[in-house]
Amino acid sequence: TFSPAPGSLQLTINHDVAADLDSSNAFEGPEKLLEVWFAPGPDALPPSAKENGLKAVTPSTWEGMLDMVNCKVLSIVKSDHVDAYLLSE
Amino acid sequence: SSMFVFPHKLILKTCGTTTLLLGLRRLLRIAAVDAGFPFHNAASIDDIHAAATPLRVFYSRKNFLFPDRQQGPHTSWKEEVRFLDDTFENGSAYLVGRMNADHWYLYMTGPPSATLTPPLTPRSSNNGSPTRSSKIPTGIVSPFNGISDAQTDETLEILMMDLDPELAKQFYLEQASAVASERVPAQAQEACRAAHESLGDIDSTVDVFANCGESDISGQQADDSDVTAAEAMTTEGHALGTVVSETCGLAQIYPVSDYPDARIDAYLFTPCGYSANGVVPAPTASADEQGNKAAHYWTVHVTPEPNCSYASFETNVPSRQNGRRASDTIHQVVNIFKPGRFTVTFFETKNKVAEEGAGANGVGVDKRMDDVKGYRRMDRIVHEFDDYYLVFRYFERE
Repeated sequence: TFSPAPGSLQLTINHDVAADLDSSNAFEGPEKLLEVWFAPGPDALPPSAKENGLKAVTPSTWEGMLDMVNCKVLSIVKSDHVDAYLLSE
Repeated sequence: SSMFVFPHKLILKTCGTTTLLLGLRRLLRIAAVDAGFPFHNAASIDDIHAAATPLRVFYSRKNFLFPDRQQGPHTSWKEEVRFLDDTFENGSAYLVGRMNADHWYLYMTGPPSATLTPPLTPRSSNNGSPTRSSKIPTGIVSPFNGISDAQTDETLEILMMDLDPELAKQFYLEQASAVASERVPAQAQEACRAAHESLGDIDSTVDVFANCGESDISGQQADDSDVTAAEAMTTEGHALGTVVSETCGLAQIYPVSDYPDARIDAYLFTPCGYSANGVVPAPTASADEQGNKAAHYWTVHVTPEPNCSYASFETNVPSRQNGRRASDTIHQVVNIFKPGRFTVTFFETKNKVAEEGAGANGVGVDKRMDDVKGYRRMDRIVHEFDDYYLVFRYFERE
């Protein structure tokens, strides 16, 4: 059983997307996996990068890119080190 | 599908007929414009082609079940490689495993020890696809070298086919609802439904949710009096996803007893299907001098339909954290789904392997990764790259 630590890991749900989601068509399971590194580590960002690097980018900006991929944001867990987006095709 | 955004890297995993690579250029552009990472393929950020220079790119996938349904550059591996070769300068493509069985494709760019190259001047692109001159260099070793977790990085991915039909039923709305109703009082369900109808936009849930006793809904038999509307502020898909995470055993892979700060975000699709992300902050013991603790992720996606059943599990939580070995994770995950066949890919940075005193022959040497009860290991293939070892294994049920 999890009890979220207040403030450290925050879950945000996109109710609009979750409300009318329908995945009744069986679909292709095996995923496409892309991993892109821009710096060796979180504490080795280049001087020009924003303080928090990619984590400084807003969800709505990522949504523009995800639209091109045919994905919607269902929910996000934000933490100090990583933001985890749960997506739906 | 899932996306994980770290300050220095981004992982995007999409299933179905999504067109992941069509988002790649935009991703690189956002990294330059919105996150400030350096670019070398244009004279100015105002040039619409200006895109951040990645240090390293990995793109991989298993062979598709229904390749003819794919769209865009994903209609074939050849097309994907062509697209990536048109985008990056020094990429390499690999096929790992049996051509006449489940195999795995990998495309990667890596840092040749190059020095900084001057920005290129792009010619105008035709029909939007990148032209050779607007290719993006990768792997540029630049002033931002420093302490990095790239030197201690590993990723484990388990791709499972022909899931045990009985176990796969857990990922259907009908069965999950039946299980949930045994575990969640009716009033909480009603509160959830009512709250859901009254909710408007995404932001309003942020603060309220921060204190949500969501796990109360799914994990414990809360009595009616202590479930508040705030606690019910979830959706049916998320609430059922949380129940399924508990009942199928996934929530026990990184149990709260070992990882008190961990968090799962799970969703059960209608009529079936399941996705979950886990964020696992490292235990306090592994914080550095400044008290910085890393965080890792795991993600699962399940397609339970019998004619195309499939489940994937991926994590970069370091093996040996909390004494947990990669083989423990494999055994536990395979036991949840009991697939007919599965592949295991294990990426490990070389210096990590060196730390553990294993040489190239010792990569992924944890012998228990080869011995999975009830399965026969058909292949074990080791690829050695500049900075990584990759071990690919393929198992079939005995």
